[in-house]
Amino acid sequence: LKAENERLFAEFSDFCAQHTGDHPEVMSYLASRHQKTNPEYLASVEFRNVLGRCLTRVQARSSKVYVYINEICTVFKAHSQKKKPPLGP
Amino acid sequence: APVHMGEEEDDDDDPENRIAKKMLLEEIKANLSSE
Repeated sequence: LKAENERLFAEFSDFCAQHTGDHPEVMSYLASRHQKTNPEYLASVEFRNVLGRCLTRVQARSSKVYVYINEICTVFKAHSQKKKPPLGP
Repeated sequence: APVHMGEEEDDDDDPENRIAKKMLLEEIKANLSSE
């Protein structure tokens, strides 16, 4: 499952990179978020489902490429290994 | 074609995509400044 998710993420990244040439920093940011994500989550069925859905949709509608990158980034943030402590009052 | 001086070229037709792009770029900027 981990290998399958890595393959899907590579496919998603390759496709998005072709449509974000004006802002290459977005793909660097996505990659850095991916590295900071909990490995257990990266090997989960849940992640495969999210990734599979986003990949299918972005391939069908490349005009929404940033929408799906943003969605994956949000998912990565939610499952980040380094959780920031809650802010005080 | 008209030239918009001083304006960033924005060819995103999809409003949802434009908003997501703006959010991502702001997030990246905030991340860079916090490091």
